Amino acid sequence: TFAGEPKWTKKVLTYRILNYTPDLHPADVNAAIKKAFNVWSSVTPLKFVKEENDLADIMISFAVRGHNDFIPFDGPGGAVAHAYAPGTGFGGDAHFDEDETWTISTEGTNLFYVALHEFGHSLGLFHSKDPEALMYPIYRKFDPSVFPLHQDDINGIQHLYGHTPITYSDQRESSEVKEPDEPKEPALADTCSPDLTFDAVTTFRGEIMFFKDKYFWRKHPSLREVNVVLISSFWPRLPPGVDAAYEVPEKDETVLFKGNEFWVVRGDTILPGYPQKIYALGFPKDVTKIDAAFYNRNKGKIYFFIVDKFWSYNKRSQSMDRKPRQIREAFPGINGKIDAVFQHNDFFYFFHGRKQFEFDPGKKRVTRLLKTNFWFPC
Amino acid sequence: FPADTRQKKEGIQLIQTYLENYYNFKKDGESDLIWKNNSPITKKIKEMQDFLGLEVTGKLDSDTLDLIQQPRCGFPDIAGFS
Repeated sequence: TFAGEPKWTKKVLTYRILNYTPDLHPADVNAAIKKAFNVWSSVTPLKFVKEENDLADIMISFAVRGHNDFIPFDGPGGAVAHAYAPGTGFGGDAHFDEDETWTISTEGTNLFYVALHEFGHSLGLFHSKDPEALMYPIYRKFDPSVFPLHQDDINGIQHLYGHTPITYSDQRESSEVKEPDEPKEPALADTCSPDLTFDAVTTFRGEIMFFKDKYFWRKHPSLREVNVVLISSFWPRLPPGVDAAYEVPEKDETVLFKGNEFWVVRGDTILPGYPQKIYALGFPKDVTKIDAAFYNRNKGKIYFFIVDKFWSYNKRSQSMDRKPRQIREAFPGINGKIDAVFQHNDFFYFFHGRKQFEFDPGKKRVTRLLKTNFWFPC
Repeated sequence: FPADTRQKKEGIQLIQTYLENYYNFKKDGESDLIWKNNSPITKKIKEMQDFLGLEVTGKLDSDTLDLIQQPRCGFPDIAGFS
């Protein structure tokens, strides 16, 4: 952070693009800038609103050489952009050197990537000494398929603004989704809606099952079509609104949770003796529901997520952790309560509201920020 | 100048500008550019090499010369900027 740790006190910030580079279509500039702000929103409580005419907190402009501030640009190469720490006047503003060739690809100077760095300054981050971090001062080729923030960047910005909270609307939304006790019939959600959220997700005999209210979608990862199914048509005795689910492929069993009970199914058959109480798995009485769960085949462990903590159950030793751990300690970059999680190939996919985080357990970090409908042919 | 002397001169110019722009280096006179081990410019080069993760030699070696020619953010790397 900067000396004195200047930061914005409000959580909704405005930005205005004062002029556009002739190197790109204005719509591409708008999209690159918006995408950069969305990345910072994904790890903080901050929201960004585009201002069209008035003054804004973050004024964005393209200029060459001297441009009415203290640091003239230096022609092609060298300094490609700069931005100011939060504050009034110049505070927060970001300036881009028009002598660069701005692109939306990995050739030339990628506007999204540079803007993401500069907005780090606009929000209060100083340069990082970590060559892997986004806030390292030198621009390098970047891999657009990898989540661009390094843990160092996330630690810095969350030191200033905290984690991604669950806003009231998210909570209301997830409580509606998790406890559909109201008599109203929830309509079938649109899988391509940007507001799509899930109750639970699990693999299932080579497919992926996405649970929502009284339905689930079945999708094979390598096929386009998606089937929507009423939960009751598969498992009539199961209540709607599954909380969590995971599959143990080698036993051809899938475990479904609702409230403090769970069922084990094989295909469309509920195995005898279910439901059972989750306390049979080793949870203490104060655990009343599971938010999400998945089975990590490589480790032979089942992970249960409850609010911001998780428990793991070792299948080999048949033992549950004695006490829960913080999610973000074992899964850096995954903060707060999650709605659903599953493993696909060597990655874990965490769903939180409208966001989906791809997590690489090998690198122990988030590698991609995806939309929840990433798996659907939208 | 013979090529290598000219290149050296260009390198010195580059590093001096870079340190002025991003490391708050202020050259007061010719003596500041003398490359003794504890001269102001040597200290600044070490500070820059440390920040950018280079080997801290205090010299204008090829890695350092290469890195200071890469595109970068125009904001300084050390405080002292308000």
